[in-house]
Amino acid sequence: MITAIANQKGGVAKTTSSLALAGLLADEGTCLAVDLDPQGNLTTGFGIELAPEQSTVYEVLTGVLSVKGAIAPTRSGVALLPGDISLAKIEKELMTQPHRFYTLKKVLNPVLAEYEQVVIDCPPSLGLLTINALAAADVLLVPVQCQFFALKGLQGLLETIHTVRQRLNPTLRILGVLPTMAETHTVITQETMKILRSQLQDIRVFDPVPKSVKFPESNMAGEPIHRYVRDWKLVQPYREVVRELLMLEK
Amino acid sequence: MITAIANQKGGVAKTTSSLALAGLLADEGTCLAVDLDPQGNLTTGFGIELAPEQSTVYEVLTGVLSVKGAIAPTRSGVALLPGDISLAKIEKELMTQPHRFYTLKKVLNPVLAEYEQVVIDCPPSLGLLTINALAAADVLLVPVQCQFFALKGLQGLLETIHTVRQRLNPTLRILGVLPTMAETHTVITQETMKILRSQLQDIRVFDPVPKSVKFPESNMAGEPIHRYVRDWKLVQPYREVVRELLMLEK
Ligand SMILES: Nc1ncnc2c1ncn2[C@@H]1O[C@H](COP(=O)(O)OP(=O)(O)OP(=O)(O)O)[C@@H](O)[C@H]1O
Ligand SMILES: Nc1ncnc2c1ncn2[C@@H]1O[C@H](COP(=O)(O)OP(=O)(O)OP(=O)(O)O)[C@@H](O)[C@H]1O
Ligand SMILES: [Mg+2]
Ligand SMILES: [Mg+2]
Repeated sequence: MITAIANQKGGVAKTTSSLALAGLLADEGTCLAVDLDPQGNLTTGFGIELAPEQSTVYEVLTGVLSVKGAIAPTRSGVALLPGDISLAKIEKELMTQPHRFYTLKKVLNPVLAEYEQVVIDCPPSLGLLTINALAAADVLLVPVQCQFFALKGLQGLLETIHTVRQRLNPTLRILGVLPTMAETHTVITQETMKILRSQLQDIRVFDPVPKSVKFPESNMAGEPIHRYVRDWKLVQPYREVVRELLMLEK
Repeated sequence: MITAIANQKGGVAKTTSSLALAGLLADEGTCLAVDLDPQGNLTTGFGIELAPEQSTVYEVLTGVLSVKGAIAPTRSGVALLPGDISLAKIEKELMTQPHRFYTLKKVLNPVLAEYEQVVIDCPPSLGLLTINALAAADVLLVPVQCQFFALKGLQGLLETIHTVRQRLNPTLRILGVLPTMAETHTVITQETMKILRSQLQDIRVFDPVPKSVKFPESNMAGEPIHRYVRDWKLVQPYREVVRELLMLEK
C-alpha cells in the first residue's frame, strides 16, 4: 500500500506525520519512506546526514540508479529513499518527457513486493513532484493545520485530486484529513474544526494531533514520535491512521 | 524600495509577515503588496475575495494587463496586486522565455514612482516565482521559525541568494532574518536562536515575533496585526523591521 502525505500549504506537519506513520508501520511490517521534498526534511527527520556523493531519489527518478541502490537504513527500522536539494532540478529535467507524471510509479513498481507499506512525503506545492506522488499512491492523507490559511487551500487541493483521479490514477482514495498542531482549547481551533467537518461531507476527519513541543524536539532528535515519547495522547491519532490503513489492506 | 519576503520552508509566517509589514508601511506612505503565491494567502489575508473574472498578478506577468489594471484596494490602505491558483501555470508558460527571471521586475518598473514601498510575498519554494521576486527586490527579509527543519533550510536559501546576486541582481541586500512564532520560554526556541545567531555571522537577526493566537485570528479577520490588536509586544518586532527599511531608504 502506497500512502502519499500531501498538502500544498506549507508547515502543516506533512513531514512530521510521514515520520510518525512510517515509524509505526515499521513496527507492523516492512516500510519504505520516500522523501520527495527538495528540503530533505524527512531525511534529516530520520537522523540521516547525507554524505556528499550519496545517492538520493533524484538519481532514481532520472534513471541513473534503481530504488534498491539508493535506500538508506534508519535507526527506527524504516527503509528510506532519501531526498535533497537536487530534486529541485526535476521539474525542468522531466518537463519534456511524455510520461513525466508516472516517473515515480515506474521506479517504485519493482520494490513493491518487498515493502508492505510505502509512505511518500511531499513538498508544499502542487507541482510535478506532488503529482508524481498522487499518480503512484493508493491512498492519500492530508494533514491540515486548524488555521484559516490552511483551510482556504483545501478546496484547491481537492480539485487537484479530482483531476489526478480522472487523468492519472483512477483508483486513488482519500484516507482522510488529519488536523494537526491542534490547540483544542482555542476558539480558532474549535471554529476551524467545525468548518472542516462541514466542508468535507464525505471525507473522514481523524481526531486531531495535539500541539506539543515534543514534535519539534523529536524532529531534532531524528526519531519518529512514538520512539521519542511515551505520551499516549500524542501518538494515538497517528495509531488510528495506521489502524485505518491496515484495515484497507485486507 | 522593493522588499521580498522569502523562505522555501513552509509555514514560517511569510504571509503573516508580509501582511504586518505592508500594513505598517501603508501608515508611513504608499505601499503596494504583491501576492506571488498560488495559494493566494496574502490576498485572503487582506480580506479580499476575488470575483471569478477578476484579474490577478498572473495576467500581469503574462503581459495581458498592466499592474495598474489589476490592483485591488484593501481596507488598510495597502494597494494589492492579488494572486490566485492560476499562478501555478507560470512556471510552464514562461519556461522557454529567455528573460523569464526578470518578468516581475519588468512589470513593476512602471509603477515604482507611485509606490514608495513594495512588499512581495513568496511561495514555499525556490522556483521561478521566488527567483522573480529576488531578481526584482532591493532587499530580502527571511522569516524563520525557531525550529529544527526551518534552520536546516537556511543554508540552502543563502546559497540560492548568493547565486541570484551573482547572476541576476547584484544589488540585492539581506535586510535580515526574522525569527517568528517564538515561544521564548521553551528550550528548543532558545537552542535554535543560539544556532541561528552563530550560523549567521554577518546577517542581522531581528528580535523574535512572539507566538500568539492573535496572528491566525488576524488572518481570518483580514487585517494586518497592528490594526487587529493593541498589544505592543506582538507588533514591535515588525515595527523594528519597518524602522530598518525606512533607514535604508535615506
Ligand atoms: N503536533 C505538533 N505540535 C507542535 N509542533 C508540531 C506538530 N507537528 C509538527 N510540528 C512542528 O511544526 C513544524 C512544521 O511541521 P513540518 O515541517 O512537519 O510541516 P510540513 O508540512 O512538512 O512543512 P513543509 O511545507 O515545509 O514541508 C515543524 O517544526 C514541526 O516540528
Ligand atoms: N507569531 C505567530 N504566532 C502564532 N501563529 C502565527 C504567527 N505567525 C504566523 N502564524 C500562523 O502560522 C500559520 C503559518 O503562517 P503563514 O501562512 O503566514 O506562513 P507562510 O510561510 O506564509 O506559509 P506558506 O509556506 O504556506 O506560504 C498561519 O496560520 C499563521 O496564522
Ligand atoms: Mg515537509
Ligand atoms: Mg504564505
